[in-house]
Amino acid sequence: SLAEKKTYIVHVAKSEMPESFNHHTLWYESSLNSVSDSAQLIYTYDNAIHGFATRLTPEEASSLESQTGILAVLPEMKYELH
Amino acid sequence: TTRTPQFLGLDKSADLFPESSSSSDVIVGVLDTGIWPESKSFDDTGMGPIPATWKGECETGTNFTTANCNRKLIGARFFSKGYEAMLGPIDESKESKSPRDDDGHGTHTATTASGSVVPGASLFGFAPGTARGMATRSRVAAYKVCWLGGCFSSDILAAIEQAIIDNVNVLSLSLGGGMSDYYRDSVAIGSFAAMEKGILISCSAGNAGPSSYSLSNVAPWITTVGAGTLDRDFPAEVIIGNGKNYSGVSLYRGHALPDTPLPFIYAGNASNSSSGNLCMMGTLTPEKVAGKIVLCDRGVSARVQKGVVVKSAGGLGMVLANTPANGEELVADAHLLPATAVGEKEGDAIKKYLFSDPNPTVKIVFQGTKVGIQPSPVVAAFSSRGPNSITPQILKPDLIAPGVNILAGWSKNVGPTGLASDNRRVDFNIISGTSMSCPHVSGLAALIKSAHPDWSPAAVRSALMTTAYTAYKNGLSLKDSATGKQSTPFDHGAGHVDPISAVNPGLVYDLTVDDYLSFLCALNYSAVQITTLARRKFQCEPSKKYNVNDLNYPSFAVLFQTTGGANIVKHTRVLTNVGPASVYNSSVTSDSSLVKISVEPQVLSFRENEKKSYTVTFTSTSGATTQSVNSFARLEWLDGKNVVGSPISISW
Repeated sequence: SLAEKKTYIVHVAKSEMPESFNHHTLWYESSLNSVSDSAQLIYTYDNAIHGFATRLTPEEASSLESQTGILAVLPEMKYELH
Repeated sequence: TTRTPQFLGLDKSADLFPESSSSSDVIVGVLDTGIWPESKSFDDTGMGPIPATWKGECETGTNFTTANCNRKLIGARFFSKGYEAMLGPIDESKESKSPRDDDGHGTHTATTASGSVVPGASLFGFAPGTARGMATRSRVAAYKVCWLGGCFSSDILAAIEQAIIDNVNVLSLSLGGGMSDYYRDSVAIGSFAAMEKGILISCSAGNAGPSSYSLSNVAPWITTVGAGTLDRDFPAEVIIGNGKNYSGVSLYRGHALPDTPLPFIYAGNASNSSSGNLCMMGTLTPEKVAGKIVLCDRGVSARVQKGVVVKSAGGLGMVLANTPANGEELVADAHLLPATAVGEKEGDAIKKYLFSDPNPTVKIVFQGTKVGIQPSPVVAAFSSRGPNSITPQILKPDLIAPGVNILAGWSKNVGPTGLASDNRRVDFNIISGTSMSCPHVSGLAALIKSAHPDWSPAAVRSALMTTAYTAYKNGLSLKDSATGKQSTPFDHGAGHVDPISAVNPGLVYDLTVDDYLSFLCALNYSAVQITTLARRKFQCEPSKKYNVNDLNYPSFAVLFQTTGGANIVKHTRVLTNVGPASVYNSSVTSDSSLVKISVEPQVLSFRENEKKSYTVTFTSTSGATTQSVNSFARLEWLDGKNVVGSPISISW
């Protein structure tokens, strides 16, 4: 399971953050904990995107994508110097 | 750089870009391989206090502390969490876990955009002169996102996030990847947020030319930069045994070859491997190569690596011949052995001699640096080409800038070839790519921004595009290195950047965030896709008719459906007068009789700061065609002083 983990960038609709959370990072952690026992936040973003980066299995990514407020779970992309 | 300032006319522009505080208030953020802070190009002599708006900092890590920054290099950060999550902890014996540049690329791009003036610069005496960036008084902030294993989107997004918080004015990204739709592409998404904050984002178009549809970074809120040549060359002539001469290029400086002709062999005949002609590692037979000059074909492995292979097999030198993939374009390299690169035609002629003469010989004559080469600029063969594969109605690249054989700062942790076996260390290196043209435009955008601090990123880009030139001084059209023929807007976009004209463009095509949101509606993006890209709930109005053709872009890409489509396409634009009151007349030139182009109104009279709209109607006169055909045209608005030009591509 660990071996098949990949990095994903998770885009969220910040306006849909449940009122029970007083900071978006807490919401992100809670969302992650609901789909994975071990996943951790690599980055949280608030200016370039609304969301975070994390390592998930494909199943966890799929499960996360179905949650309310989660817009997209996109796999990490590799860019190259030109 | 030691030639582009003259090539672009910046050496005569002191009065256009006064050394005012506004020019030193502009901050260029560079996302790349980091920075070599000891480069003389980051000398901060004469620079005033760091702008009060600046929120960035210099981070500490391997061989890098806050003391490495100054009033020129005001920010240096590194982003490795995504990289390490993917590939494991950084091996600090191999790369610096800090903003320090172990590769050279990041120092090259940053100094090209913003480097201070450094007299007496050269690479082994090649390209000598005073090196400087495009915006010498701007400040630099380096964001290291690329590592030995590549550049990952999570790190790139983190760097853009931080650059927005830090308050950069221009972002320069000489990297790219894939051809994803905008809402899946981290560079496009992050750039949208930066654009919203008034940051101009300049990105390299890619080096996948001359194939069509090879562009990256094509989002309309990004300035996409292709590459052209300078009027400078580094000739190294090949003289074969029958007395014929062939021109090549080289940056080799080292032990000279004997003055007498040397035995010459084709690599394909000095190998037991089917790919021996490519001089891949371990494929050359030393007994056949020793004491000879070897002709290798270009491709698959790095050009400088082929030289190492020849040298380690006992070869004395190398002639590197282009294949059809590269045509006649010559890229000079600082080889580790005497070597020169020749074009495909020259290579074929030399091979013919090699195959026909039982005892072939050759001499390589290195001739140093030559300037004044014409025609220049020529679109680089490697520069990626349109059409735009994501939104064909947006013409890309936006423009071209110098990107071939560019001298700029380098890292002292690596030699000029980048090879592990290259122990040479240099202050400046000469390399090529759209990576090199992009920071030219980033720096020039910083200059325009310093002259017009209130202009939006779209207005700055418009100024750069509408004043770009598409013909040489003798009136002939820009050429394409890949074909030797006239280049098209799919190759050069609006043309070659002309910063002096861009300072006073007369009129600009401005764009707001709302315009881009309407553009996304026109693409039929879903609410989720728009929120992903633009970080907001935005409802496209069901009653409103959105049209991609109406994005107020400084160029036109007209699409006629091959079957069943309308034969009339209309594009509407709004011009903003950024000069004094004036009357502009439109003028259209076209290379095709297949389409009729009319502009309404044909004359626009502007007061100061006034906006006026116009519509261009394209009527296909050929009827529906089953073939994919491209033609090109140009629209200009002229008031006797300014020429506000827009390229037009028309595709069926």
